[in-house]
Amino acid sequence: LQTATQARASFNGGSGSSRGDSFLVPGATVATLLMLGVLHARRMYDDKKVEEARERGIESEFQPDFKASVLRLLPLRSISRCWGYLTSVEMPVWLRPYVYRAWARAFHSKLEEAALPLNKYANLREFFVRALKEGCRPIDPDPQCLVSPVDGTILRFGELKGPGVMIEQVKGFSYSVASLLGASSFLPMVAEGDMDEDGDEAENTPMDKRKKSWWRISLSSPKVRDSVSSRPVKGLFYCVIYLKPGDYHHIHSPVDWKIFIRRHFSGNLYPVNERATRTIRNLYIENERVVLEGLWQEGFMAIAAIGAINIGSIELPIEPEFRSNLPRKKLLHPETAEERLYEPGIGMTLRKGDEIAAFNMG
Amino acid sequence: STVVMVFQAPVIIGDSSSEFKFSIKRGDKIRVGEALGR
Repeated sequence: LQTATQARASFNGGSGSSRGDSFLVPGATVATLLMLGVLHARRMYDDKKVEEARERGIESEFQPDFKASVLRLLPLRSISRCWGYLTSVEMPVWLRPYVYRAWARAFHSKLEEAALPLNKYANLREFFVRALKEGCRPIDPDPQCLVSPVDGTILRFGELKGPGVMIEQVKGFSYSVASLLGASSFLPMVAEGDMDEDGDEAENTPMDKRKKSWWRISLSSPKVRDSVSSRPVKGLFYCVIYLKPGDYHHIHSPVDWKIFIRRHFSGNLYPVNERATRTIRNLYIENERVVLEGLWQEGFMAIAAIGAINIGSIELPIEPEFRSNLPRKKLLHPETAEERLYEPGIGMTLRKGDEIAAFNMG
Repeated sequence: STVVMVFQAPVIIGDSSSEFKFSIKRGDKIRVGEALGR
């Protein structure tokens, strides 16, 4: 560009240098905008191709990319907390409906389900964690059924078999249940008589074994064999549900159960959208998460709430003082899981549909 | 954000009257309280 301008200037007798500079800035700006536009169009085209392939049942392979490696270098937790401060800024009452309607349009939220009038939510963070009007989410009354704990999209589900006990992130990459729930996670050994069906401790075990025998890890062989062949064998199942930014973000009990332990892993806060699952290895065991573990009528039950960069906070109505997405220096054990027992040995009883947690921004 | 559930449920060999079965498909939109399986 510079050479072309100078050449033209010498040809026009030198008066071209000022005309060249004035042309340079707008030219470079237009070129940059064009380039960004092309990149964005290319990205949308790629995502559309993946969407179409998925609808045809063709699962995309795991493909780590440059973007994922750049993400690792960013201070995602600090960015997430800044986002939280920003969305906590109180808005003038007249502005609130406009902002929330724009958010609802962008992320397909259903405003008519919000429990309060829009101008009652002081800031975006309050709006994001809004409750719903009574009766918006009827709970399936069938005692034999296990209900969805959240609104969202079913990513994967199935039975965990075989020695590895791995959950598939996408075709071509899986992570282990033990890493997701924590190495100290347990599975009741119901068949060994340590614990009878409804979780009461067996009388005939000595005290020290009874304490330990409540739970024993057996994720290496998830199917718990039962001595009497006619009685049910217990299998281990899983279900992964993705929540879009516009979805209702409270987590409810999928069954009647007792929660015994809460485990918190600080971790990272990568995005968890479709593209991230295909490019960031170990996404669900890298990210900050809270695991609630306990017992239901059929045995073991665990729910892991996994955060993301824009939704970095996990709140527990059952433990109001709990905080996630803290600065590293405030974390007790940044590298390991921080645990809390709920009423040791008794557990906290929840009915199907009770609220147990909520995601929030920042 | 993402929620992962891991749970035990009956798997019967032979009589399948009380074997746990999912009632969903991958990609389904689901809401709180709707059945995942029985």
